[in-house]
Amino acid sequence: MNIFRLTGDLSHLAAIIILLLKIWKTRSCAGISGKSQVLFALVFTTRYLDLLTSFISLYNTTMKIIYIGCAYATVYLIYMKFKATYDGNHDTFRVEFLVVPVGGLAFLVNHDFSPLEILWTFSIYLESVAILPQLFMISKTGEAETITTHYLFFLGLYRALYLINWIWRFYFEGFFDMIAIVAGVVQTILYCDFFYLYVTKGESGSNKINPA
Amino acid sequence: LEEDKPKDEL
Repeated sequence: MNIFRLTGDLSHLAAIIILLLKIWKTRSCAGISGKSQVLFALVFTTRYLDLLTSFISLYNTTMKIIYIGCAYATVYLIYMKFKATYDGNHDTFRVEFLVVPVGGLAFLVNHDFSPLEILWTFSIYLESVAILPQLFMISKTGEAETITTHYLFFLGLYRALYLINWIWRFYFEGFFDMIAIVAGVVQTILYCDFFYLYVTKGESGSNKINPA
Repeated sequence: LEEDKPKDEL
C-alpha cells in the first residue's frame, strides 16, 4: 500500500459517500444518472466476487463491502425510493453500447481465461466508461449542481491517483498490470474536460458548470 | 502453473 493508492481509495470513498448523502438529504436524485450508478454497481459486483474466495486484508474486505453496499443503496434510492425525482428524460445514454463491447473485449483481451479473471477484466473495462451516461446527462441538461461536481471531481481524482500508484508500484515493486493501466488512463482522460470546467468555474464561484 | 497472485487493489 502506498500513499497514492490510499488517498485514491479515500477519494473514491468520498465520492461514493458524497453522492449517497446528497440523494438521501435532498431526497432527490435530480441531475443524477441512474444508468451510471447501475454500471458502477455492476463494476463492483463483478470485480469483488473474490470476497467469496480470497482474503487479502481487513482493509481490502471492508472497503469492498462498503463500496458494494453504497452502490446498491444509491441505485435503490434512485430507482425505488426517490423514483419520482429521477430525470429519465435526460438519462438516455444507450448503455448497451458500453456493456456489449466491453463484454466482448473482456473475452478477447485478458490475463487469464478463467471466469473470475474475465469478470475482473470486464469490471476494469466497464469502470473506465461507466461515467459516460452521467457526463452525457450533464451535457444534455447543460448544468450540474455543485455537489454533483464535487462527486465527479473525487471520482475522477481517485483513478488519477491510481495512475500515480501504478507508476510508484512499477518503480518500487516492479509490479504493473497493463489492462488496469490502459483502462485507468482512458477513464482519467474522460474526466479531463470536466476537470478543466471544475477548476475554472470553481474559481469564478458559479454554482453551476455548463459543459460545452 | 503460475501462482494465481491475488489482486490486492480495490
